[in-house]
Amino acid sequence: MNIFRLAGDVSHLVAIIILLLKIWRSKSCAGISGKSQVLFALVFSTRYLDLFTVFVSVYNVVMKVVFLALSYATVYLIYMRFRNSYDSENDTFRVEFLLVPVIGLSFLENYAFTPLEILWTFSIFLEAVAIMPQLFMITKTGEAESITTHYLFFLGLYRALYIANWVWRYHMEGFFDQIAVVSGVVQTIFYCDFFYLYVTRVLRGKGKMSLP
Amino acid sequence: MLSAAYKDEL
Repeated sequence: MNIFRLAGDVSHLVAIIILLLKIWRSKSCAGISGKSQVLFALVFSTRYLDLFTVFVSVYNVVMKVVFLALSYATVYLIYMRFRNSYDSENDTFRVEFLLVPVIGLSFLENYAFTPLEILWTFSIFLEAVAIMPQLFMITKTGEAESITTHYLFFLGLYRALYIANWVWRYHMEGFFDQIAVVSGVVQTIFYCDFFYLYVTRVLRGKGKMSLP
Repeated sequence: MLSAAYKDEL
């Protein structure tokens, strides 16, 4: 464990909690892409199956359980509890355009052709594109509430910190997970455009982030 | 190069 990965995991947890609290307190999921949240719940479900097969550390187990619980709670709030505020007209990204290539690629490119490895690889590739419906929804509505942008900021920060973690681990431990690194870099690139808008609009105190 | 099969990252 290193400070970059720990900060990354904390940033990830903060992002998930920010979103969950926003929906819970405002009793509304307007502006939130339910599809992205379903994809994230799928990412955790397919990646954390090793909870039943290998024990890494208490931290590892606790964080996985927390991420699973919070992501399913978020999906529940969006599609059940506050479903009448779900903005389905704007959450129209065709997730099959993400799932088909990700499933295909995880069968082609993996470390071992076993169910657990293929599901893990699927979750890595899926996480890289899971935010697309949310970013698409923001471009479609032309704006995002500031709390949603803070959620995206911490999500992007988590990915950037993980890249720092991989640089650190490569030099300190010779650790290099090619699939995770390549997919993680692609995922982080998707946030760059958002980061620019976040800094130039939200942090300048504009409150809402309205796209040009 | 650790075997990538050992996954300790979230």
